[in-house]
Parts: sequence; structure tokens; C-alpha cells
Amino acid sequence: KEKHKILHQLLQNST
Amino acid sequence: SLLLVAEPEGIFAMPDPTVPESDIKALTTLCDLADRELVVNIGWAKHIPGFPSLSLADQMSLLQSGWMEILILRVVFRSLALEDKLVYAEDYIMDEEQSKLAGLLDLNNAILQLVKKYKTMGLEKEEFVVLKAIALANSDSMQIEDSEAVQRLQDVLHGALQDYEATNHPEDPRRAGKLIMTLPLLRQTAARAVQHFCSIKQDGRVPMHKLFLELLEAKA
Repeated sequence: KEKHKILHQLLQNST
Repeated sequence: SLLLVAEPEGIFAMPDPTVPESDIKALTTLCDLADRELVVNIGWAKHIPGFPSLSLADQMSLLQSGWMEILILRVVFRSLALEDKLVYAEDYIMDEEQSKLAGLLDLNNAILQLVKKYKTMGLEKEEFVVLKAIALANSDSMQIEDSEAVQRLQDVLHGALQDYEATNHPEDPRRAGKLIMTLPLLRQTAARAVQHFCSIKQDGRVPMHKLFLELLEAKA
């Protein structure tokens, strides 16, 4: 998961 | 209806006017465009009914498998009104000459084969938005945790397509199936595109942004 942190962050953003 | 509302606006490529035309410039423009489109597409995925209820890990897995199919399907739909040209963005339309210059002739011809198929069928926006969501839900990731939940998402989207066709194209009871049958060519074309951009990445001559790199690496 550490490898895909931008995707992870974008999915977690509420917008 | 929810998918029509969720459909993002097109974004602009804005190629740098101070840089002379070259293969590197074209590829840099496309990779930058793809990176920004990916951000938009991740926001879009969150509006697919049922997608946000999947675990975060499964949302990631589907996007890591299906992102290039989504990018390509959007280019294909934008290109339906033109002849032998690909509308990567409203301000970035590639013809055969430009495809050659960028070293993308084979890839762009494969994408044009998809355009031709959908033109023949008269693909409608409603069908396009459902098909794109189906491509994501059906991206065949090997890492799915809850495959029953993903199956339910596929069923809901498939049902929406069937309902739309039953109402709007009762004269062709096989239209939904015909649309689903275009997905193998989309998968095949996306795989070619990923392969091509992976080799461009290895060359190291084209700058790529982090999200695009991250998703290319997920496919490597």
C-alpha cells in the first residue's frame, strides 16, 4: 500500500 | 442518471507553445494530460453508485487494473464525431501525421479501431458512461478481497445498461450484449498502451508525474 500512496490519498479525500 | 451527472468535463492539454514540436514534446503533453485526467477519474469513480462502499483496498485494486481502459474510453468517446483523429483533449487532437511524429501510430490506430466500432453502433452518452463504469468494475484485478461485493457492483451496472437498452433500443434486444462485446478490444488496447508507456518510462526521456508513474508501476 505504501507503494500506491497517491491513489490511496485521492480515494480517501472526501471530495 | 447518477453516472451522467458524475461524468467529468474534459480537461485541456495546454502544450507548451515555447517548446518546438517533437516526439518528446508530444509524449510529455500526453503524460501530463493523463496524470491530470487520472486525478479526475479517481474523483469520478467515487460517484459510481456502490463503488465507495467497497473496501479502500478493493477500490484501489480496481483502479490499478482499469485506469488505462477508462482513459482510453474517454478519448474514444470524444473522438466519435471526427474522422481518423483522436481527441486527447479539446485543444489536443492527433491525426495520423502527429501520431507518427509521436511514435504512437500503432497505438492510435488500435484506439481508432474502437472509435470505428462505436461509430458504427452509434454509441450514446448514456451507454458510454455505463460502459466505462462496467470497465472499471470488471477490470479483473487479482487482488480483490471481497469478490462478492465487486460482483454486486458489476450486476448493478450491467442491470442499468440492460434497463437503458430495453427502454431506448427495444428494436435491438442484443444491443447491451454488443456493447459488452467491445470490452475485450478495449482491454487489449489498454494493455498495449500500458506497455508502450512503460517502455517510454524506461527510456527516461519523458518527464512523468507521480500518479501516472504510480499506476504504470502497478501494471508493471
